[in-house]
Amino acid sequence: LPLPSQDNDNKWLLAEKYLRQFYGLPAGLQGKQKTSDVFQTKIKEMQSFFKLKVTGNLDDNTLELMKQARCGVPDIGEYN
Amino acid sequence: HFPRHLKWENNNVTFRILNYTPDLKKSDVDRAIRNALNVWTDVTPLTFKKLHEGNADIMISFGTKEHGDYNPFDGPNGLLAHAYPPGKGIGGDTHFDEDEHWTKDSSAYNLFIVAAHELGHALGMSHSTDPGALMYPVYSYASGYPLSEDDIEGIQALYGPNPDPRKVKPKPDAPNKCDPMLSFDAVTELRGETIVFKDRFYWRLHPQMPEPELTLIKSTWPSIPNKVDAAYENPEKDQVIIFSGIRMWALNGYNLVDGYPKYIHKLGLPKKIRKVDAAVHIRDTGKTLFFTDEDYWSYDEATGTMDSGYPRSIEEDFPGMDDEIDAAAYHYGYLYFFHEHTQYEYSYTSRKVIRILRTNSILNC
Repeated sequence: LPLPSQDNDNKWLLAEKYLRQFYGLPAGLQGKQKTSDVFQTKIKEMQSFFKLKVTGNLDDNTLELMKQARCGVPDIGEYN
Repeated sequence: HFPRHLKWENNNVTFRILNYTPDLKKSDVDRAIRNALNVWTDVTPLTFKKLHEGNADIMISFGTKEHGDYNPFDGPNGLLAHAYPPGKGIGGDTHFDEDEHWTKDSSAYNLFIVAAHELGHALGMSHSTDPGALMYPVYSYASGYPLSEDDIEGIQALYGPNPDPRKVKPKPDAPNKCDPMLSFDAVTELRGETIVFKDRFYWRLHPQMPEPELTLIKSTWPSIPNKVDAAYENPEKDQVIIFSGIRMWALNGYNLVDGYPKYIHKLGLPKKIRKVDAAVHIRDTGKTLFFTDEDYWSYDEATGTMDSGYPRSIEEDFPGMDDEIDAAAYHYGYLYFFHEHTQYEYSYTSRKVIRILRTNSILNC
């Protein structure tokens, strides 16, 4: 992947934190499955939940939604 | 619902408020929490008893950052609150981020609305994908009855209905943009974007956004009613005028212009006109057309007066258009009339309907 610019860096960090908090993105490397695959899968889950266009990419629509004030309970799965 | 449809086995649930935010009077917090609980008792057999000591099912508290449950808050904005599904110990407990500013109105985060949402979790509801539902994860301020049909269906699936229900008026679910029978309330341009109003919502179409974005009207313009009848953009003034009933509002971008709402009769419409069905600005002539029932009016934006000789019959002046008009738009010499699930492309120059489309074809459906 091309080296991300600082702004890009922030976007990735925001997205990673969001997906980990609300969509169960696992921490750390994922062994056989490349990190970017898992990341893209989780973005798709989030886009599907919010009825955005499911692209798997961190597009503006997706980022804008990640910045909105919200509840801390995950959107999918267990909360404990 | 949460996995395993977690719920309280006993319908008589206890709650306790452990501490209070300094943003509001203690009595305001008590009332907000009680009203939030009442939202759910109205539609279920649940009852809530307040404890002032000891361990309650639902322990309610305000805290910042790491506050004892290893699910830290994050300072202002972002995470507002969270709650745990029914269960022993931390189950049902509800925490609010004290770094937020809590209010009783729409000026900051409304405690009642956030509490009603979190208590939904404390009763076993998970998040809804319906942007108009109380259990939608993103905060938005909305006045009036907070539950949508989706919320009621969810909570009654866990606890059943209230045996003697209070009459409630749940909000209809969000419109489905690809519903073939979809009709619009109003369509306008706004600085290069297209805004489509439907029920409590509006879609925002932007050339660079792949998908129309559905948003609650009130989350963008809290003081505009939940129902828009008509809207048009006057590019010369950089204003969008929004009509609801006998009132109209002016927007400059997404900001409300001072001095509004005004009565629509200030435009020169007679008092007997109580609603504008559709409005469209014809950039080439500088005129704005207002459609009311079977008639339409022509307003000269430059002089700020209604042209004489109106109203005129829509059917006579726009051959092929013999239906009332829900919404209208104008692009490059073509008028687009929307009536129920049909869109008529009308050539202004050749004075005839040249194409018929589905209303929601502009929503990529």
